[in-house]
Amino acid sequence: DPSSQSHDEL
Amino acid sequence: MNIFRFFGDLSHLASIFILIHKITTTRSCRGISFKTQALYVTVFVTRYLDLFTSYVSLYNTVMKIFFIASSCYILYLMRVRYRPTNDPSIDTFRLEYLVGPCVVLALIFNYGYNPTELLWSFSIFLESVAILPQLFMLQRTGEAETITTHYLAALGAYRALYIPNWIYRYFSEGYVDPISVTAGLVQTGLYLDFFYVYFTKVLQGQKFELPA
Repeated sequence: DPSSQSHDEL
Repeated sequence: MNIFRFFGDLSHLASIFILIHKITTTRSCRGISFKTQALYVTVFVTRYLDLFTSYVSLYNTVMKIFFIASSCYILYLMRVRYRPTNDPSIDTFRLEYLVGPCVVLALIFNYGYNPTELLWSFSIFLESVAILPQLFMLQRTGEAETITTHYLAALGAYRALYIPNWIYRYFSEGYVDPISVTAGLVQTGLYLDFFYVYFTKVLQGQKFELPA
């Protein structure tokens, strides 16, 4: 789940 | 962090510095769409709300603050300091056509029904089309100052570099963010026409002019 990586891109 | 993303972010920073340089040295914001710049403020503010809730890295935090601050500064330059040089009569793209669909898309495609995730998703969709008022203005006037085209090229390069970044991340981390990738591909696609003219004319030393 991408949101678990807390949106690390800018 | 990989090299594509790093250079993408540098390109994004460069685009902002080029834009501020253009406005302050020519003392004019002619040729720049206020609507596009206002959309970028909206994009950054809605996406970077997580500054207060989650910490990724010092790099990440500094960049977020920079993007919010610099985009607000550009609005100040356009609206206050160099206001007389801003011509709203050619900046006519209807914002509701962009914002409305982005709200709907964010409600359908998101990673969680909470304000932070919905605003994040909204900001991704909005960023993908935020350049349209600027490109529309370019299309209408049919020409642009060379420095303005460098600004757009740097902004487009930032988006283009995020694509190999996602490919790299898929193979190295198994990381895929379908919302970012889909919106990012659309966003990069919008620059294709511009890039064609930029490479065939501006980089050959000619003025940016669209065929009549």
